[in-house]
Amino acid sequence: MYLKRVELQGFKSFADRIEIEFQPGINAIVGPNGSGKSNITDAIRWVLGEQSIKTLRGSKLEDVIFAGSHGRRPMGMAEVSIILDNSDHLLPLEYSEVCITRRVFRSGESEFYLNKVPCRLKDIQELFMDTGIGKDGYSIISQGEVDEFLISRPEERRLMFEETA
Amino acid sequence: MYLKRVELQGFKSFADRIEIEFQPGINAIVGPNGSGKSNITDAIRWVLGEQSIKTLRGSKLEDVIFAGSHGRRPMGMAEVSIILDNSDHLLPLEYSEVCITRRVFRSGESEFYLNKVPCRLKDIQELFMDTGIGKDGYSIISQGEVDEFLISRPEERRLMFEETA
Amino acid sequence: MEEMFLNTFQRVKVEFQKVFVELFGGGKAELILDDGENLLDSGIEIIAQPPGKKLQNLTLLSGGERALTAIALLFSILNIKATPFCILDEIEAALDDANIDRFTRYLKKVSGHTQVIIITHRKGTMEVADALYGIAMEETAVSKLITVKLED
Amino acid sequence: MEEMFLNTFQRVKVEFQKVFVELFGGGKAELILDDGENLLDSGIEIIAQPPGKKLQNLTLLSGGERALTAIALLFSILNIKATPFCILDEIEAALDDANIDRFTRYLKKVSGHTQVIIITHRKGTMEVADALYGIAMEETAVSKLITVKLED
Ligand SMILES: Nc1ncnc2c1ncn2[C@@H]1O[C@H](COP(=O)(O)OP(=O)(O)OP(=O)(O)O)[C@@H](O)[C@H]1O
Ligand SMILES: Nc1ncnc2c1ncn2[C@@H]1O[C@H](COP(=O)(O)OP(=O)(O)OP(=O)(O)O)[C@@H](O)[C@H]1O
Ligand SMILES: [Mg+2]
Ligand SMILES: [Mg+2]
Repeated sequence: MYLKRVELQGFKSFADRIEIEFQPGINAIVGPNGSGKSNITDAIRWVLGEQSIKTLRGSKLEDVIFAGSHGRRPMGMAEVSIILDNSDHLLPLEYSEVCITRRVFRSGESEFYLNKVPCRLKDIQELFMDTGIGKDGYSIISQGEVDEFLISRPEERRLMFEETA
Repeated sequence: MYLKRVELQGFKSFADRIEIEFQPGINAIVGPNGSGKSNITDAIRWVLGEQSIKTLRGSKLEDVIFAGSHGRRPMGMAEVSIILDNSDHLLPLEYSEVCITRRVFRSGESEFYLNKVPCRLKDIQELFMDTGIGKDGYSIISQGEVDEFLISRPEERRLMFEETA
Repeated sequence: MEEMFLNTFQRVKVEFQKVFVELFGGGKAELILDDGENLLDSGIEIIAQPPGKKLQNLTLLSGGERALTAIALLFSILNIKATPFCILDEIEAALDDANIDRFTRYLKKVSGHTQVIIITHRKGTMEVADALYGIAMEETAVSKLITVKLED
Repeated sequence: MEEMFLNTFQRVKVEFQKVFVELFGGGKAELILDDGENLLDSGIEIIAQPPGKKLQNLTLLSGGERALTAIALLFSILNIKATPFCILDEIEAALDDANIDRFTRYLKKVSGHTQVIIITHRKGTMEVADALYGIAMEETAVSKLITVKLED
């Protein structure tokens, strides 16, 4: 399995729809301070079911929707899709390609889709359980978080290990 | 006033006596990871009266004394001296050069000197009050600390301002 | 449940000893269950000793040494329990150029079993990338993607 | 006492607005007393808006933007209440090369009234140094000083 593509629209600084096609191997994302690189990390966390706005560096749900700028008006919705190659069927689904989409509106309404079929947040979170991806996994290390491995108390570290076990 | 020289011996990784002569203007300290650069920051904090071992990245008083290595035996004492140009008499002393020395032994005994005359820690801390240097001042920013300015709660930031006022 | 945890722990423990030495070019490190009697409640302690140095509290390590130790632990877990992909946001920011060298060489190995998506400002990391993605921002504060050509 | 605090606060407040704009090449920033009525207990809030962007919570700023904002506040305080010297340990680590440029130009100004001792891994910072000090470590894990020649 690998991450084939991420599609963002209206998510944080990605007002215009952006599609990023990833390769197996090493993919390096580069660019100036404040250009939106870590916002991509946030987008991937979010579409995989992250519920803590604090983890996404926000303070309210609306913070992930493009807030507007001096040149652009705010948007009403944020949407992120992640497309995974599932030919090895690591995810227990028949599909050889899995697409997960998450949408949120300013009203607070949320929508989730698994291969274009509406589903619940719970379905997405359960899909990734025991893969190391998603909630409590090790696969996403945010900016500044690498030191946390060492600062966390031995008991906290234990919890992280149990997730991988 | 400016910092003319720092002398370290037995302080953390500075087992051998080192003298660093600084210039007015910009002095850049460079070198590989783990070579001892931040230990110099710790040494300057310490000689100016820092009492929190945690601020010096240690967990017990002895942590600032050279602990030995595969090539060297531990030392019994750590000593740091800081020599300041005081021609503008910013420090309320007649001397145009002020030397502060701090020593600590494994027994926990500490010694302090102001221009070679024994004094108390309190004398050193009071000397720097209202200069912005030393305890609660802004003049020393440790590695990783710059984000603290933004994370600290508004009330904590207030305390910092009162120190500069 | 406890047996599964212990099994994974043992394997990561052995792996961590190897990866640390490879990233630091020597030294040694350990993962220790701090309560050997009561495994269900035991925490996990990290011991790290860079080459030539005496074993001391983790807090006394330099910024770069701490980052490299954490990276060693992360890579050990990925080696034992590979996830399909990992997203790494500037995890090597504190490393000097000599350490970036060892880091990127090891990252290449990890990418053999785990797709790596890494956000970086470091040339050394860009040089081992199989694909490079540029993110830029318009004056309108809107992010855009720039295709960056890789010249090897 | 309260008057002295207010006086200093006002002066740093005005300075911060200027320094932020110079470091970011635009945008705007404020220092706000969050309790205008009860000055003795009021906290200090930071508002920062990089050029072209909408004003949002500090937490949404990027790593580099947060570092530059904190540096702007530090420099503002040093401009108003110069200390004889300052020790800066890798404060510019998160800045990209364009921001390092503006940072170093401003650092040169600050060094006019405050001696600067800065630990750095960044070329841009080394280039504006008046003196360079190399710290290296022997195999015996003992630090030593290397005189580094400045070739301008
Ligand atoms: N909801 C939003 N609407 C518009 N812009 C947003 C929103 N949320 C965040 N941003 C902007 O995104 C920018 C941060 O982007 P990001 O953290 O991805 O930067 P970065 O490329 O990782 O930079 P660095 O190299 O400094 O880490 C901030 O300037 C912030 O103002
Ligand atoms: N009491 C001590 N005795 C011997 N060595 C010590 C002692 N205290 C700290 N050290 C060593 O000093 C080193 C840390 O040095 P320091 O933090 O100054 O590095 P640095 O040059 O700032 O590196 P970086 O660029 O990674 O920040 C550690 O390897 C640590 O083992
Ligand atoms: Mg970032
Ligand atoms: Mg350091």
